[in-house]
Amino acid sequence: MANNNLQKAIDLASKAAQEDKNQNYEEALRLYQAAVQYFLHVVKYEAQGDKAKQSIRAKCAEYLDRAEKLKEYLKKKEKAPPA
Amino acid sequence: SSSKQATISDDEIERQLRALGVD
Repeated sequence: MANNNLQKAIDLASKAAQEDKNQNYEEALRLYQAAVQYFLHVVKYEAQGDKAKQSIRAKCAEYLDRAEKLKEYLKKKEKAPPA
Repeated sequence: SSSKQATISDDEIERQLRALGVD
């Protein structure tokens, strides 16, 4: 079972959360996106039990939600005229 | 309360991912 994609996804997701906590939002956004891409690959191409798929999809939804918020925040920040 | 757990579909994930990537 090529679990390396799953492991990669998990690594990326935990790095994303770390960067998020450190307020490196650009990096966190990039890592969340990469993590979801790997998770999606695993769900689509690597046979997992339905239960595992459901929980991976739920994780993706969470990360995507967070990534969208970061993206909004970064866009707003960019627009904000330099103080 | 809207059950958050209604799991998202692969297509929906893919769509959101694309939306994110597009600047």
